[in-house]
Amino acid sequence: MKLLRLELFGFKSFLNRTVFHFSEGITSIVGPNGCGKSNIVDAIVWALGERGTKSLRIKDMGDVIFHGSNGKRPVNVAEVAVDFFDGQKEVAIKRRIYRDGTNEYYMNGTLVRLKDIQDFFLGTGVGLNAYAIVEQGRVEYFIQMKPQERRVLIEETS
Amino acid sequence: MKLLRLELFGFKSFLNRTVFHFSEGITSIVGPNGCGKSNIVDAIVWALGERGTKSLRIKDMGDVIFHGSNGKRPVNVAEVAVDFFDGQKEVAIKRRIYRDGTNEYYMNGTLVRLKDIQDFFLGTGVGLNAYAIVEQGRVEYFIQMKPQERRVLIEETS
Amino acid sequence: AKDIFSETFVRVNETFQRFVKTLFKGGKGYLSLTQDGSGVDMYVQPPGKKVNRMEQLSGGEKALVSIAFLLALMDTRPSPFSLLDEIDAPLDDSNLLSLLQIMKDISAKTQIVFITHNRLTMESSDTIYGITMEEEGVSKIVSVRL
Amino acid sequence: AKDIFSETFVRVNETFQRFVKTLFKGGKGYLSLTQDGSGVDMYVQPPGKKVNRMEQLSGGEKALVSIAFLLALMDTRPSPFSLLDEIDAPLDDSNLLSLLQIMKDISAKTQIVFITHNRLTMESSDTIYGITMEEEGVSKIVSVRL
Ligand SMILES: Nc1ncnc2c1ncn2[C@@H]1O[C@H](COP(=O)(O)OP(=O)(O)OP(=O)(O)O)[C@@H](O)[C@H]1O
Ligand SMILES: Nc1ncnc2c1ncn2[C@@H]1O[C@H](COP(=O)(O)OP(=O)(O)OP(=O)(O)O)[C@@H](O)[C@H]1O
Ligand SMILES: [Mg+2]
Ligand SMILES: [Mg+2]
Repeated sequence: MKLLRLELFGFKSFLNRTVFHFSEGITSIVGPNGCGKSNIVDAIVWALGERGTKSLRIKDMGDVIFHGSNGKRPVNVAEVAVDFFDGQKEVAIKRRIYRDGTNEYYMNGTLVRLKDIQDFFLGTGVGLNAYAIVEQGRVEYFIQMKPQERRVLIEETS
Repeated sequence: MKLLRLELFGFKSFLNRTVFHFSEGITSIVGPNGCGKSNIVDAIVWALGERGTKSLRIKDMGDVIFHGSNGKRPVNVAEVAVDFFDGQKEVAIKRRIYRDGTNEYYMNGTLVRLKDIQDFFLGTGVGLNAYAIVEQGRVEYFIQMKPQERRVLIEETS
Repeated sequence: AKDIFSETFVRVNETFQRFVKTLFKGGKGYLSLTQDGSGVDMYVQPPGKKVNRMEQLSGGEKALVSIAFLLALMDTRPSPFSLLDEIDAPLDDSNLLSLLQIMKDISAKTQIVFITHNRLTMESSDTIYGITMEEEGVSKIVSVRL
Repeated sequence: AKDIFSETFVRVNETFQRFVKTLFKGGKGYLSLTQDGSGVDMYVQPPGKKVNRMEQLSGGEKALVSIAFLLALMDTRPSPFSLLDEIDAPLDDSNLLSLLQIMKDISAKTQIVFITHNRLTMESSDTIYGITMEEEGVSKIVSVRL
């Protein structure tokens, strides 16, 4: 399972369609404070099905939709697509949300349920409880967690 | 009220007598991870009468005493002295703690109670609740605090 | 007591607005009393942005807002000294340089002691103390040459 | 289920010990089951130090211990990719360079994406994406030359 591409628009500060191609090795994302770097992590985690508001730094799910700036009007839809290579073929996951709160999930262009996406990722290490995503300010997460939580993490990697 | 000097021994990782002279302007304290920089902040806050274990990163008050290393044996006393200039004369504050937990406070060489030290600093901006001491990892402290706490801070600077 | 508080509040609020403008190179920030008057809220709009809630701000932006409030207190009622342990960690170089410029001004009234790993902070200091553990587990002072 | 867990536990523990030794340039670290077996504790002794409780460690040391555990999981059961948002903020240059060396090795199996303000991390990356807000409030990609 390789991360190939991220494409997003209307998601938080990414008003316009923006595409990231991911290659092998180490990629760094850089830029001034407040320019939108952590919003990229939020976009990937959200596309994989995240529904918790705290880790997305929002109050309602609609808060991920671009809410306007001095020069630009708010929009009514946010969309994030993440493409993977699963060893044999490309798999495209997409999530869309409208102002009225309705969510749509797509896999390779077909409307699916969130559960289908979660089932697809089961056992691959990708997906919501991926230990390998460390949000900003949470570098001490693994030393601060309770011993029971640490045990669950090791069980999940068994 | 000017900070002139800090002298400590037996306090956390500062086994040997170490003296800092503070001058006007900006001073930076630098060094590798774990070398003892934050312990200096702990020393100053402790000498001014701090008794909370959480902000000192300890469990019992005796934990501030040098507890040994591979090459050195533990000691039985920790002492921190902080000298100020109050506009007219030098004032020396000193705190000492023994293994059995007894604390001693000194002002200009005379044994005093903690209350005497607190009274001396009342209204000077120095002392325990000094807003101007920001511990490591607490830079967002003022935006995260409750509105009521922010009001108290403004009241205290009135 | 009420009058003294509101007088101080006005001054802290004015200074907070000034430091937000400098640190964010524009935009606006202000403090306001809560409805029942028991607390003080803070609002900041970085230049060109529409911020509905402070939680939306980035890590660095939150640090700058918090620092602007600290600076407002330090300016309204200077404390003899200030100990700041790695407050520069979340800041980009340009924001850090604006902060260091402000700190240089404030350091005329208040002794500033930074703990830092950032070279820019070291380079704008008047004095530098190096700490090392030549003997494992034992801290000592060492001289530093930039 | 019990056997699989204890087998994985042994491997994660071995890898944790190895990464602690590398990151702390010595010392020792290990994981151990709690008395009732319901949880996993971690212990680290940086070289030459006597650490009674993990709370005594410095900010940077705690970050390194936490990272060593993450690396142990990543090594035992590689995840396809890893997103790391400013994990280098509390680290000094020497510890960051050791971490980046380990990350280079791990990046053969796992795509690593760092968000960083630190030049050392940028310089050891294969690809760099710059983000900017030419129009206030609107993020876009911009090319970066180091
Ligand atoms: N729905 C939204 N619409 C428009 N802008 C948004 C939305 N949600 C968040 N933002 C903006 O995104 C910005 C934060 O972006 P982000 O947290 O990604 O910054 P960052 O690049 O990680 O910065 P730092 O280096 O300080 O961590 C905030 O200024 C916030 O106002
Ligand atoms: N009572 C004590 N006796 C001896 N050593 C102690 C004592 N209490 C704490 N220490 C040691 O002090 C060290 C931490 O020092 P400190 O937190 O000041 O580091 P630092 O220089 O701030 O590092 P960083 O850059 O990572 O924040 C720890 O390694 C800890 O083991
Ligand atoms: Mg960020
Ligand atoms: Mg520290």
